[in-house]
Amino acid sequence: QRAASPPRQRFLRWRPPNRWSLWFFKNDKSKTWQANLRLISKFDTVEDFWALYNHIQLSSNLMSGCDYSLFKDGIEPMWEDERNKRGGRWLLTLNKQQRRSDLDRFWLETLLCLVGEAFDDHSDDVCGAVVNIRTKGDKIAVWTADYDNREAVTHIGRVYKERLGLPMKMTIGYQSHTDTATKSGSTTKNKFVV
Amino acid sequence: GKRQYDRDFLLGFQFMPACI
Repeated sequence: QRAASPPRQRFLRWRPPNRWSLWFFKNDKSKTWQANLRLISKFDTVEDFWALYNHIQLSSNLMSGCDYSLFKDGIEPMWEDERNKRGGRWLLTLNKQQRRSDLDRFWLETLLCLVGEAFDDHSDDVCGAVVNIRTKGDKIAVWTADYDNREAVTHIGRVYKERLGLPMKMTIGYQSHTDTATKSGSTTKNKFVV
Repeated sequence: GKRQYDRDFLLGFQFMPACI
């Protein structure tokens, strides 16, 4: 019987180049924005990434006003962080129907792009990603470090769009955080589109 | 080039015992 059962596998703990932190934001209006932001956990192996992902709620099950953020260790998921303040984000805005059809698979694909360093030599420019669950339409964004680095930003945008499987004629825009923070009106101008 | 982890490689770990 002992011979028939397979040997216990030793997992080698596959280790991607970066350690990542997963954050959770829950909109409690009685608290400050900072107080609502919580670090859930960090991981630096593929096994620990999945142990975390498999353990937490899917984005589509979160209450409106909540966010998940995945950022490289040492970068806080806010514009003001030293690594984010000269940067921006590729923003994907979803309609209400897409919460059911696309949100969870788009967010997982985003996580896989980050953890898997999908952006080739420009992966160093990636800071993290955020998913916002909102009644008026959910959003997913990939944050990069430098809005002036055209080559890195456009490469990241093209790869990201391809990985999500978005149709060619659908465009996504990249906005700097400073523009988003200082916008007047409901839309921020795009520095780049793909 | 830099080391990448292919998505299918990563997905292959999702339901391994160490990950659940």
